[in-house]
Amino acid sequence: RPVDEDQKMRTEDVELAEGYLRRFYSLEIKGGARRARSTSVMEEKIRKMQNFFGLGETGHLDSQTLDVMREPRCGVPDVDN
Amino acid sequence: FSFYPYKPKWKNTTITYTVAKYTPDMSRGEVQKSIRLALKMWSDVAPLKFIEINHGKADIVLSFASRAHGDFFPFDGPGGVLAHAFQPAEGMGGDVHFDEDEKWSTGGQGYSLFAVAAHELGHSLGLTHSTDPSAVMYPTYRHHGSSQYNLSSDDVQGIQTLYGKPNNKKVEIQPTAPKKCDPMFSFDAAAMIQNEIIFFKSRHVWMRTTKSSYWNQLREGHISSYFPGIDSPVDAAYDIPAQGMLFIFTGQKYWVIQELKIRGRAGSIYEYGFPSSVRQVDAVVHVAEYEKTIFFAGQFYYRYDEQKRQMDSGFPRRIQTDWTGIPRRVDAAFKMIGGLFLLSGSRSYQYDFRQKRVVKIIAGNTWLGC
Repeated sequence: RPVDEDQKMRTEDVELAEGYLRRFYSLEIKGGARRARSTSVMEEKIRKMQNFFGLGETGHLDSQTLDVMREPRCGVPDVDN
Repeated sequence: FSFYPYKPKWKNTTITYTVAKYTPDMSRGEVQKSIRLALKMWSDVAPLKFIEINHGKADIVLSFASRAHGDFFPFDGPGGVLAHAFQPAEGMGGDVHFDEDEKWSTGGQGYSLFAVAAHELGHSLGLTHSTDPSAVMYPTYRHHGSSQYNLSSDDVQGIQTLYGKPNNKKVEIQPTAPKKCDPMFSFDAAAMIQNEIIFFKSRHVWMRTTKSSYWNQLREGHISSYFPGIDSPVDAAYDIPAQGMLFIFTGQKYWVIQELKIRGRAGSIYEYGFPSSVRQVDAVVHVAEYEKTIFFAGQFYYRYDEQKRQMDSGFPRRIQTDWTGIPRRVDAAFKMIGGLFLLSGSRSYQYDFRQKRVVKIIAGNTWLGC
């Protein structure tokens, strides 16, 4: 695949993940937050979601994690209700 | 199971509900029946009473809406979020909203309104999400016809923690043992522990000794009496005799057992290298001669190398391609002197690895003395 398509895939994955974690794991990425900090916050939320679903707690958007994020589900958050 | 902060619940356990807006995907009667069935699942196991009203303010208002619909949680179109609900409280508390952009049905094409309503009404009663994949309160949707969709013990424990047990209804505290001599009886899982074959079905366990002197000795009981801490139905189990270890799989998790004690935390089946499309394992058996563990999932099987601790390449393969005489799916498998035994449906198939074929077929519950 041309690199830009890979890049596009990855951007879509990150957007999917951010929306998912914002909705169900109260991820807050404030505008302008330093990149490093928001990445570690994101990793921590990804790990929390992976733990909930019994996935390997890598903190990264591996294919298993993304697949679970794509599954139809309830709109109530999994944590911090 | 889990609760909202401060564990809100309905003080008055006679709870009113109404359907304020219907979906064009189903008839009103089908919607009402799906909701009634879903409510009944909860009122069967807790002292709750639900009354439908058609005027005035109900405690629980159910409606179908799309995109932004008056609360702070707009829906997202087809797929993704199917519905949401609010915890017990005045006003919008307890209300349930279904995403009208989904296709709703009684169980055929589209999402089962009964299954989604059962989940959302759990929220309306005060439960939040469960990490138990077999629970109704698990966050993701699993397709079910209403016939095989029941509360798990996790759900029952959760709702009874909030509202107690129903006063005048029989709720099986210890579920009765499955009818093992029913001709259609099938197994969930099987493995060896020392000289005993252990069989799992629902949340029941049978242990049959293989020592010839006690051939007809069969012990049985609820799974929690043998493996405290494992309360979900077991999907698969295998043992590595040389290490005296038993591995039990439920949903996407597995536990390691030694001397009948759970060792460490639950692991994830994905640590074995399964693709995320595999949501549970049907059966598994370890073949010590080759240091390989064979997993059966759906119509396929995988081969895991215990030494390299990784899946062998070239898998999954279709079961019927390589296992002559074995049906498309396998429910349980175990290995003991004399061969490999695969349990599928109501039968037990003795498979000879060298001859690569089935050498004997008996009724599965023969193992249980039937």
